[in-house]
Amino acid sequence: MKFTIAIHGGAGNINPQNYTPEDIKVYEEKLKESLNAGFNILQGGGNAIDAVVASVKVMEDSPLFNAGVGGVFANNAMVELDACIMDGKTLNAGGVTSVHKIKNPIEGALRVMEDSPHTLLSGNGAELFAYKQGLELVPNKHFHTKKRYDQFKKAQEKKKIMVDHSMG
Amino acid sequence: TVGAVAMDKKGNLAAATSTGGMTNKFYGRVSDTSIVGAGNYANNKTCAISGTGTGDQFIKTVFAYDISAQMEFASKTLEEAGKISLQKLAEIKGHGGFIGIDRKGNIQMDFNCSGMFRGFKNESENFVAIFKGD
Repeated sequence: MKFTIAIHGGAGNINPQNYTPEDIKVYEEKLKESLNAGFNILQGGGNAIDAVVASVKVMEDSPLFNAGVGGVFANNAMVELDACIMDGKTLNAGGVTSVHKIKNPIEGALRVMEDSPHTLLSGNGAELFAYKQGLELVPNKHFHTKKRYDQFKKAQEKKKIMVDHSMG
Repeated sequence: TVGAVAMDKKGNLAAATSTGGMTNKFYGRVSDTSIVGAGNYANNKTCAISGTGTGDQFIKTVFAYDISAQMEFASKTLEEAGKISLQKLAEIKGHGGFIGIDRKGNIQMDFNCSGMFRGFKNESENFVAIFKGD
């Protein structure tokens, strides 16, 4: 059986004129790192669930993409995160939403799917569950970046809500 | 929003999606596509999907499940179903894209905006791209 993995790091108003060749190279390298993280698991005989979690974690940990450390600011100046996962073999699924402290939200989603009778946990309940599962919790400041804060201030000035990467 | 879909050596499919939402969104708004059925779905009978874009429209069109349902009940290919679901998204002013993999390991990456950070890898190919036309 052949095995394969695909990833995305967001979509939107992404135009070449807004990126230098160096920027593009940085993005491409991180995308390759994410692909390799999942592919290596598949190549070693690992399962698809572990592969997609590994690939997503690379992007969550990067400030380049709108998830985890690259998460954007909500209108209360907090970074709110959501994640979900689904297993095609069992049709089991799990998710966390409106969380502020789970370092890797995709791991929270995975734990909800595999270690709880629930499907979707939100806010404080999701974070308490993650804590009890031994997942790493971090202050919300962990997710703050200057780039995203500057985007947030511009969006506030324009009174707009902006999708990923729509601000150049 | 970031995401991944995969098929392992046993032919099992999985999808994962993670997001930080939309800049300056109302706090507490369950944001973009990280909702099972909306921007995330996996079913060994059809496909695995992860989406990115304007989340409300992904939720309203049940985007990811819609692709799977077209494949299961209308015998569409992943490519055909994905284009139809993207059209439905556009009709209610949604934009974004998705990555998908079907049960035979075929990859589809499509979007209705100017770019999407994306890539795939298997034993013979290794591809990354950002802009439309790449």
